[in-house]
Amino acid sequence: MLELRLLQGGLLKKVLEAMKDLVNDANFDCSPTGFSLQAMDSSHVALVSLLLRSEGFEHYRCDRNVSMGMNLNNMAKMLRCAGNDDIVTLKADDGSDCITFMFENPSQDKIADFEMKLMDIDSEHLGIPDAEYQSIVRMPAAEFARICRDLSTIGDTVLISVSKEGVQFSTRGDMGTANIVCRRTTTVDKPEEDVIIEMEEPVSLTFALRYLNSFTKATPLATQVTISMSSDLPMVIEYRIEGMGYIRYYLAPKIDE
Amino acid sequence: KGAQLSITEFYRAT
Repeated sequence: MLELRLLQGGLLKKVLEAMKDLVNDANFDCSPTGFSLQAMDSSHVALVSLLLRSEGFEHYRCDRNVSMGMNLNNMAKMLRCAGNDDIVTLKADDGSDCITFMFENPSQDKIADFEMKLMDIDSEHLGIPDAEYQSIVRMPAAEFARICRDLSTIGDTVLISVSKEGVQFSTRGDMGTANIVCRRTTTVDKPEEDVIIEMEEPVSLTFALRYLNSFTKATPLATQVTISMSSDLPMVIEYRIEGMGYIRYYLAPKIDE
Repeated sequence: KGAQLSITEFYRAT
């Protein structure tokens, strides 16, 4: 028996919107720790890792570890039928081949049940060891989304270079080039607007903007985004979900041929 | 434009 009740149903809607363009089908893993997912995009270039900890749910019952295969587009469609302020409950009986999404409006005078078929998904789970990254940038999530969107109108890839002073995003395309530098900030009164750089070594890496633009669909989930880079590792882009966990995207770099 | 590496080149399947 599985029963997860989330007071902020809008959060689950945002989580689905943040993943559905990148991944078609994925297994959601439910354990006493929380509700989680790890999945790669179809070309195995990017990986998304989601954790919603059990403490963040108003009620969390998961009698045994279960893995439930879902089509993320279909799940997003069903969740779009929930109001942003609705309470969302996920329910599944042991051995059942479907999951029920129950939506309750805030005044609790409208209750909706949506039942979705589960699928068998043969997915590959990757072990991601903890790593010390050479450069970590924390910046406003909306600013990062804006930069990725703007640069993708000029070029297909972005060179991200981190130094002690700031982070530079550069691209080039048929029409010309673009460079955006975000300087490290030192304000203390508005931490959500800060650009914070933790640098062990300067890093310069190239990434496909198409993927970064897809990751920025998670922007509504967090005010800040954390970008971790090392020269010999995929980058990690993390949006922390307050009181619940995180959504992390891993993207393999492009290298000179 | 450079070669795109795959994420599976970095992390092992569990």
